[in-house]
Amino acid sequence: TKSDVDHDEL
Amino acid sequence: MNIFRLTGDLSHLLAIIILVLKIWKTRSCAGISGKSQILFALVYFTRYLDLFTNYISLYNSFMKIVFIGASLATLYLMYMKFKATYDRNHDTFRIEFLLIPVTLLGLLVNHEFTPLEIGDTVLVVQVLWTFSIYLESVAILPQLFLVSKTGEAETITSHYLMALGSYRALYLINWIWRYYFEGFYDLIAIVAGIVQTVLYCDFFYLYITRVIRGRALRLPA
Repeated sequence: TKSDVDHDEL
Repeated sequence: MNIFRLTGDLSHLLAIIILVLKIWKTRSCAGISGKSQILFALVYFTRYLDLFTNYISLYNSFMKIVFIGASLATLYLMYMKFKATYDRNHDTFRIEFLLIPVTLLGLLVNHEFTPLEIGDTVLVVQVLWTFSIYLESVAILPQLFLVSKTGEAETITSHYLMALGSYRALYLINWIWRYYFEGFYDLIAIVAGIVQTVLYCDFFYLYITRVIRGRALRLPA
């Protein structure tokens, strides 16, 4: 599974 | 990165620095909930696992490492160095009442919507991220419970709570901003962020009406 959600927030 | 996101991050950073300094300078962790601090450490460890899987920026990695480091330092000060000052008789919130529902919710409502498979690193990181978002939204409850139980908080502890609560409130404005200008939104983070901020409302009111006017934070009997 490749996530399309990149969490740039902390 | 907009101004609300940046001030939110700085507010978060300020909160954890205030906490470490308060404990270090007063040589005491009285009035601080060790249970909330354990939950925050768990939040950072589960959310920032992506330090190993996903590079975003130097700023991002740096802040994550600082949050994990400060969190560990706080736990060390509370449970080792100044253990004798820890208010364990008042810190009696049952954290399993938070951990169990939050774990179930993280498994059921996350961004992947696929069954959990062993060895799927991306999926595991994603589920743990979701768990951490849910857990963070309620992690302050043991601390608020402790304050309500003792009926008071030191002024420095109030500043810590104010900075920590403001951080997610500023993130909410950041999310509105990002929705309008970037078309970006993350429903899980938004809903949890609203819950997290709402939990502080009562405290915000007391802070504004008492602490800012130079009085100690004492709850009405």
